[in-house]
Amino acid sequence: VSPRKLKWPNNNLTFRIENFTPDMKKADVERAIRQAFNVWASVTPLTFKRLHSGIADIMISFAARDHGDFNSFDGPNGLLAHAYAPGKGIGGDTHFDEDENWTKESNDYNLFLVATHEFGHALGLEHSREAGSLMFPTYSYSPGFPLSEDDIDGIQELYGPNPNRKVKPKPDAPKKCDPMLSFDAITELRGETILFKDRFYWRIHPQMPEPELTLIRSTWPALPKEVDAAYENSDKDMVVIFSGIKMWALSGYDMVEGYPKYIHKLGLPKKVREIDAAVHIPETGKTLLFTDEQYWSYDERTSTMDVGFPRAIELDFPGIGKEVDAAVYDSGTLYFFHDYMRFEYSYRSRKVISIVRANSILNC
Amino acid sequence: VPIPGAETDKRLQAEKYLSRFYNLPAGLLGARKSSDVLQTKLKEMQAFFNLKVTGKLDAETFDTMKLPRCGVPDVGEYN
Repeated sequence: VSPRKLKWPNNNLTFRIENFTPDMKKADVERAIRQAFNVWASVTPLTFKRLHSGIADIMISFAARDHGDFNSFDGPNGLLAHAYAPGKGIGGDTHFDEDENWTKESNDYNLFLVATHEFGHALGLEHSREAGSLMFPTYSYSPGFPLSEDDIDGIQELYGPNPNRKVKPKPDAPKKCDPMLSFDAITELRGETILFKDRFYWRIHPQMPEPELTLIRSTWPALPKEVDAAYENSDKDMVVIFSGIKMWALSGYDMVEGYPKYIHKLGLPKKVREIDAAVHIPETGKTLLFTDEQYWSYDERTSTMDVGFPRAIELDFPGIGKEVDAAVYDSGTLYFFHDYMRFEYSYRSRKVISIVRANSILNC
Repeated sequence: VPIPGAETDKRLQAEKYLSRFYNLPAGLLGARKSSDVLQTKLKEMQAFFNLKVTGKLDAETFDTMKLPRCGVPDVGEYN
């Protein structure tokens, strides 16, 4: 919220849509705007009534470049929209850049998401520092209910909670230096390391000083919101991602066509419903797939499952425990992640060399 | 030493971004003061986006500036 906690003095607000974008059907614009107001109404006592003429508290318009408020837009991309804090006159008014391509889908800029963010400003919220919250200043697409705990705390600080309804906020973004941090999956990707956690992934790039946290869906809208396991086959220049009984493939950051496929196509029995961790060992051409307390070996060269598997994790990798969450391989060393621990395991001498916190990989 | 063209463009773009979203003062400032203010504003922006706070216009900071975003400043009141 702003230092002076700017807010509307009453809870019954009005809005008017002054014009429409040609990018979408009129009904779709109306639906996006109404749904955006409903998001804020679901967590506060606020109500929003649409006016078709006259001056409303929140006047909504689409405009390009200079549009009469000394805050001009800049053409496609860059600035998408802006809104004014609660107040008389221009206060609460919300402007969308007509030079953007507005959609109701995940491509380009989703009007519902941008409108919900802007109405946050129109109701008195400022930008959030929390990546993954709706009020974070940069755009990212994510389906479902858009508010995080941080957004809800902010708006309820101004208007209080909704006495009737309860909604489930999005979980907060994971904190990289949380000592109890665990990972869902880890893979290399053309020299980068990608660490999946809940709806997010960290990207570690050799030339980036700090890991970068991003929503999975904002980079790969076709992937499920959370993933179980991932590995890179550098010979095929492919990253395989597992979630439940399906798997997807990436070539670089692009999705490979022909996926998702069922994991049983690899030769796993139907009783396997989820892969916990996966790792490819380039020297042997084998990919190890970990499920519960067992693991399987898949031969990438023949595309068949090796005989004699599954085998117990505990027996073949002594010292790392019974289960693993994620695994990566680098120059003869396997790194196993389980809960908040990382086990450095020498593949050649078959023993654990060191144990550190899982998030040491994030410079914590 | 003259600054190469591309670097000048980057700096101008960064100044525009910082004046829009971080209240970087507009107008002419003395050479030393100008660089101090720019560094302070860069640090403010880097801290906001959880980037490494260097006060320098590194590639990561510049990439963040180019992301599509809302036109409301990240600091101060928009009134």
